[in-house]
Order: sequence, then C-alpha cells, then structure tokens
Amino acid sequence: MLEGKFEEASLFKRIIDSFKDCVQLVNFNCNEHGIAAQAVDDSRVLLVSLSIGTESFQEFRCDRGVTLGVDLSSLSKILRCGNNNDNLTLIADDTPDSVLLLFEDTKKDRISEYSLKLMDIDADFLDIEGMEYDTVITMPSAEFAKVVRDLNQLSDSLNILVTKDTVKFVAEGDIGSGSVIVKPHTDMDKPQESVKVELDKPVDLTFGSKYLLDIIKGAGLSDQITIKLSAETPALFEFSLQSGYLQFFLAPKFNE
Amino acid sequence: NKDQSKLLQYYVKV
Repeated sequence: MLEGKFEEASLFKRIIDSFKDCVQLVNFNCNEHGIAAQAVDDSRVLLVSLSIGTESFQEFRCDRGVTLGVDLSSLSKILRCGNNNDNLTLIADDTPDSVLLLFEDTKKDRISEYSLKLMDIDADFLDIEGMEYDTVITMPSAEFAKVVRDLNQLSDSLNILVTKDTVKFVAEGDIGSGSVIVKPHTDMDKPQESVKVELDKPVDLTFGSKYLLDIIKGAGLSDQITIKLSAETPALFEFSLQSGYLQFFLAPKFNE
Repeated sequence: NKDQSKLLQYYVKV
C-alpha cells in the first residue's frame, strides 16, 4: 500500500507542471525509497527522469512496490482542484486500478477527495545510468530559462559552447544572430546566483530550442540548474528537489 | 543544417 503525504500540494503540482507538457503517459514507480518515474517524449528526443525521495513527504510509507500508470493531463485536472497550501495525500493499494488524492485544508477542516483511474502503460525504459560527462555547469535556473527564451526568438536551435572560462550560448537564424556569454563566479551573499563550470574537455553541442523550452519549465523547482554535457551524447539538465530530482536527457543535433 | 538525433542511438532499452 502507498500512502504519501505532501505538506503542501503545491510541491507535487509544481513537479507535475514541470514535465506534463512534454510527456503524457507516465508510470510512477513507488517503493520504500519514494516515487520515481521515467518517460520519453513522442519524438524520442527528450527523456524525463523523476525521483521524489521520502524526505520530500511529510509522511510516506510504501510496503510493497506499486506502479501507478498515469495520464498527466488527467492528473493535472485533479491537481488544479486542490489549493496550493492544502495537505495532499496520495493513496493506492497494492494492485491499484485507481489512485486517491486527498486534499486537506488544515485551517478550515475541508477535505476533498478525488479518485484518478490508472492506466496500463507499456513504455520503454532506457538505461541512462553511468554516463560520463566532459563538463558540468551549475547556474541559476532563472538565468538559463531567460537565455533559452531569448535566443529561441532567433533560431530553432541553440548552440552551447563551453571552455574553461566561459559558457557561450549562440543562436543563428534568418533574422539575425545572438549570443550570451556566462562566466563562472561565486556570489558569497547569494550562493544560488553563482555560476560554476567544471571542465574536462571543451564542448560544442547544438540542441533543439523547442525541447529546451520544455526543460526550462522545471526552473520553478530549483534556484539552480545543473547541466552536464559531453561530445555527441545526450545532455543532462537537472533540477534538484529537497529530496530527489527532476532530470531531462536531451539528444543533441548533429551535422549530417 | 543539423539533424535531430534520437535517444535510442545512445541508450539501450532495459
């Protein structure tokens, strides 16, 4: 049996909102460590990997492994019915055909209960563990989101070039071109504003802007984003949760 | 002129 209680429904809402636009059908695998999910977008270019550790819950128990096959657009409809600061408890039995969502308004003693029908989802599971990366960038997620949104106006591709001293984002399109250079720095007063670059090898990769626009929807989850890049392999974009993470793996574009 | 690669080129199905 699964019983996971979020102190505030807003956390689960923000997590789901961060990836519901790029994947629709997702198996949530629940066990004693928390809730995890992996899903690939229809174009097979972007993969989402989610882990919500037990520390992200106010209360959590899951004695036996349970898989919840969920249509995220349906789940979102139900999540909109709860208030952000409600307690939200997810409840499912060991062989569930539905999951119960219980919103509790602690101040007004209002309890609302929704049942979401589950689906049998036959999805590929990809082995994404053990990749090594040439460079790891950590920067403010809002700053990365702005770069992606700004340069998306010029081109449907975004080129990321990393050298020892700089991270350069470049877009070249029909109306012109643009670039943004971000340099590593440490902000002692606001560590979340810092930019850190670890580099084994310089990297020059190009990504589809439309996928990056999906990825930056995770920026509300974390002040910082970690970007791991390696030549000719998918990039990893990670937002940390208090306990767990939301990761996006994005295949690069390549020259024919 | 770049083509989009797919994840299955890099990862194996489990």
